[in-house]
Amino acid sequence: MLEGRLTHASTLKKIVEAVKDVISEANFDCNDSGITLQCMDSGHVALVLLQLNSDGFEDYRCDRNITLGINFAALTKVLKCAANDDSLTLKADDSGDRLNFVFESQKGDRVSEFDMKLMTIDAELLSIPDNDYDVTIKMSSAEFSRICKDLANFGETMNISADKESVRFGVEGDVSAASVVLRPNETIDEDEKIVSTSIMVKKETNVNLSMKFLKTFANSSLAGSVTLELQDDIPCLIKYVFPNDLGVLCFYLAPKGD
Amino acid sequence: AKVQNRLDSYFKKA
Repeated sequence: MLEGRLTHASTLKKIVEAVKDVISEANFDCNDSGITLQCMDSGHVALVLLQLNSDGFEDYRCDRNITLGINFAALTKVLKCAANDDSLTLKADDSGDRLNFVFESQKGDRVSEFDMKLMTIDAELLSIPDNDYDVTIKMSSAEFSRICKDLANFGETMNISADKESVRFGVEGDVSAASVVLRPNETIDEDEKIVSTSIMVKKETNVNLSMKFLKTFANSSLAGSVTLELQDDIPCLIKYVFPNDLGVLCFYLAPKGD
Repeated sequence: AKVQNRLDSYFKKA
C-alpha cells in the first residue's frame, strides 16, 4: 500500500501542469524510497523524468513496489480542485487499480476527496546514461522562460552556443533573426533571493533544439532556477530541483541535426 | 532546415 502526504498540493499541481502537454499518460512507479516517472512524448523527441524522494513528503509509506498508471487529463481534473495551500494525501492499495486523493485546507476546516481509476500502461523504459556534459548553465527560471517566449516568435529552432564567457540563445527565422546573450552575474530578485547565472564550460558547445519543446519546458513556477546541461550531438537536459529535498523534474530533448 | 532527431538513437531500452 502507498500513502504519501505532501504539505502543498500545489507542488504536484505544478508538476502535472508542466508535463501534461508532453505526455498524456504515464506510470508512476512507487517504492519505499519515493515515486519515479519516466515517459517520452509520442514522437520520442522529449523525455520527462520525475523523481520524488520519500524524504520530501510530510509522511510517506510504501510497503510494496506499486505502479500507478495515470491518465493526465483525469489527473489534471482532480488537481484543479485543490487550493494552492491545501495539503494532499495520496493513497493506493496494492492492487494499483485506484488512486485516492484527499485535499485538506490549512485550517483543517475543509476536506475534499477524489478517487481516480488507474490504467495499465505498457511503457517502454529507456536507460539514461549518467553523462558529464560539456556545458552546465544555471540561471533564473523566469529568465529562461522569458528568452524562450521572446525567441519562439522568430523561428522553430533555437541555437544555443556557449563558451567560457557567455551563452547565446539564437533563432533565425524566414524574415528576421533574434538572439539573447547571457553572461555570468548575480542579482537579487523581488523576494530578495540571489538569482545568479553561472556558466561552466569544459568545451565550447553549439546545439540546435526544438523551440516548441523548449518553450514548454521553460517553466518558472517549478523552481526559482533551472539548470541546462548541453553537449554537441547529445540530448540536452533541462533540470528543476524542488526545495526541501523533494526531488527533481528533468526534461531530455533530442537535438536537431542537419 | 534542421532535422529533429529521436531520443531512441541516444538512449537504449532499459
